[in-house]
Amino acid sequence: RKSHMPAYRVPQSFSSAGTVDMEGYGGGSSLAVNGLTAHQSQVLNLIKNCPVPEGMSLQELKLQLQNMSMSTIKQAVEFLSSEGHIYSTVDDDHYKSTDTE
Amino acid sequence: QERIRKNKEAALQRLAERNV
Repeated sequence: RKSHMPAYRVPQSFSSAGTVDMEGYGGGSSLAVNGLTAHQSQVLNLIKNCPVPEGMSLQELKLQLQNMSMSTIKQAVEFLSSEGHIYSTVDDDHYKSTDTE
Repeated sequence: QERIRKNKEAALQRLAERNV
C-alpha cells in the first residue's frame, strides 16, 4: 500500500472565515447589539418580518427559535414590549413590531 | 380593533420616550 494519503490538512478557509463562529455568541445574553441582546434582536427580527396582520404568536416564535426556551422568549418579548419595539395585538400571545423601517 | 390601536400607540410612545 502506498502512503499516498496526503497529510491531513486543515482547510484554512473554513477556520478563518468567521461567519459560522458567530453562532457561538447565541448562548449568552451579554452580547448587546444596538442595546438589545442577541436573543432580543432575534425575537424582534422575527416579529418584524411576520406578515400576519395580528402579529406573531409566542408559539410561532418558539418554533422558529428552537435554541431558545419559552421563558427566554417571553423575557425578550417583555423587554421589547416595555421598550416600545413591539406591542401585543389580539391577546398577550400575539405581538407586532412598531418599527416600520 | 380599538384595543390593538391603543396598544400600538402606547408602544410607539414608549419607543419615542426611549429615543429622546
